[in-house]
Amino acid sequence: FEFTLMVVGESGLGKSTLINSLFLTDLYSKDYPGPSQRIKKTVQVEQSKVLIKEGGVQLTLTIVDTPGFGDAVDNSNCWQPVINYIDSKCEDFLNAESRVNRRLMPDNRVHCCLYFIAPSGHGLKPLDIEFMKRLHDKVNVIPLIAKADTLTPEECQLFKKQIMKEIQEHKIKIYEFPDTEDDEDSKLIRRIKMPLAVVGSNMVIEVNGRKVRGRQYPWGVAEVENGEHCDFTVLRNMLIRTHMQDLKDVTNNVHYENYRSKKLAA
Amino acid sequence: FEFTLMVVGESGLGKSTLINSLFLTDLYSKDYPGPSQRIKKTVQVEQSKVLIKEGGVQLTLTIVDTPGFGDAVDNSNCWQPVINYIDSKCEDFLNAESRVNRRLMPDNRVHCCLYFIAPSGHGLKPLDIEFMKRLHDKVNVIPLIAKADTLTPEECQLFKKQIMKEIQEHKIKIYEFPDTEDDEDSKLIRRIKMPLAVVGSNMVIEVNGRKVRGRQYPWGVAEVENGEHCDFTVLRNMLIRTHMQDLKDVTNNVHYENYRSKKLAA
Ligand SMILES: Nc1nc2c(ncn2[C@@H]2O[C@H](COP(=O)(O)OP(=O)(O)O)[C@@H](O)[C@H]2O)c(=O)[nH]1
Ligand SMILES: Nc1nc2c(ncn2[C@@H]2O[C@H](COP(=O)(O)OP(=O)(O)O)[C@@H](O)[C@H]2O)c(=O)[nH]1
Repeated sequence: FEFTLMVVGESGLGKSTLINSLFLTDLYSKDYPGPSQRIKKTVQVEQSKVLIKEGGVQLTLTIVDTPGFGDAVDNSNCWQPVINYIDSKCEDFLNAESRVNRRLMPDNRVHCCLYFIAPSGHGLKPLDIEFMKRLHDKVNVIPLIAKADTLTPEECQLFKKQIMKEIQEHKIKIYEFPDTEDDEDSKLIRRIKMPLAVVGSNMVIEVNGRKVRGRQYPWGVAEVENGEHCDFTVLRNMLIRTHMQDLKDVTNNVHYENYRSKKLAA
Repeated sequence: FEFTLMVVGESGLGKSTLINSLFLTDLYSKDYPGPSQRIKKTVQVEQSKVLIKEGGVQLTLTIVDTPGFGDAVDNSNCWQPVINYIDSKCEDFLNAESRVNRRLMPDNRVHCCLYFIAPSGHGLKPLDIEFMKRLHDKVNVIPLIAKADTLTPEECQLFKKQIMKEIQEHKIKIYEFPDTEDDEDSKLIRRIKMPLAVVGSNMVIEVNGRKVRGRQYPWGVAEVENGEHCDFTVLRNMLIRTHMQDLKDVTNNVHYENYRSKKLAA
């Protein structure tokens, strides 16, 4: 089973930490630092493979990151390398498709793009809107509120509402975890919890005798897997357990078809 | 007693909340929202006056804010309106100086600029460096780590160290709270705590029977005035109690003299 996950957002939004937390890997570490630690003059698109065992299934996960995105004084067109990468994977697939049996070829298309939103508490930034508008018909975009432990529960609720309002106003189509057979929570989640607000951590802390992944503050521990603290477990369940196949299907049936028809029409 | 304080940083860094907390005012509220809530096509520089009683002294505080700073996709030159404002106040003073007795005229020069750094945990952004390099010889720049409750104590220490390292590398001169007669803590603070990491709040919460200003999370309360939680009280003491006069003196003797000599040489 193969899956390609792209991760986009400015430096310091906890992207590397979240990827490590989601897949219980230390993909990003001192030896292979996260995208923010790499020197970047312009936006790069880089990929790395991780072998993961999930629920008994071997998963070859390709993580695509985008160091430099949103970090410059002038971020005009910083989305272009991202678009080029996604299109080039569709192009590879299109070329291969005309040659070999479709079932036999590797699928390196980008199945999902996690887009990290800074927890400003106000709303989307112009760059967020630009990016999502240009990418929503090329890849499954899943916006996430980064470093959600920056927001109180009340602030988080308001922020989610404001973001969804702006997403609708700008006619941005995000991936909304449609109902699947093995997941009755989708409807509820869609209505109340989007976009998902995440916290990640590489540290295990002891809280009341239990060992938990979390962030230790002088005023308490923000727990990654505590549903009262953030939506990390919701994201993990939906991304890895219940909706991974759907993300691949939508990529193939909608985004790739979109690319293919535009290409053949041109 | 009059004092002009400028506040600069991208949207959502808690600037309005911090100003309200520092001066126990609701300068920013639903009726007069903070700079981030105002519609801005380009960077504006706006000012508002607050009358404050501090230690029995009547203080006319002018707060200058800069809505739009750092918020666009392309932030090239977003510092220019800020530079223009500071220069224009020096120009006003220069013109008045040649006419009236210096002791009698109002001093509307910018005495201090609080520059808010996003708590990314990595280091300064290119925009932070650009701004401080261009402003450090025009106004007293006091960099602050915004929303410090986003960082664990360990992360905060590392972040402060990294920021000071970059400030030195770029030869940026920040205002470093020099020793004054009524403040023996300065040396210690300079060495260990710069830049100051602040948390602000408009809410009063009850913690163990005490009423405190803070942010209520499911995992605990981040207290604004708790020295274990952040450097808010250090900033308030130094800005308002011990160093306000020095900030005005340095503005007059260093930054204004700098402006004046450049102007007269031209
Ligand atoms: N407050 C908070 N900080 C986080 C979180 N995840 C990571 N961090 C911290 O934020 C900093 C940057 O994290 P990193 O994963 O390198 O972010 P990236 O630049 O987006 O890859 C580090 O100090 C992390 O420990 C989170 O969920 N909440
Ligand atoms: N985590 C955290 N959030 C804060 C802090 N101060 C303010 N906020 C929240 O951040 C959001 C933006 O605050 P605001 O003062 O309007 O920021 P501004 O845009 O820089 O003026 C609001 O939801 C505030 O409640 C802080 O110190 N820490």
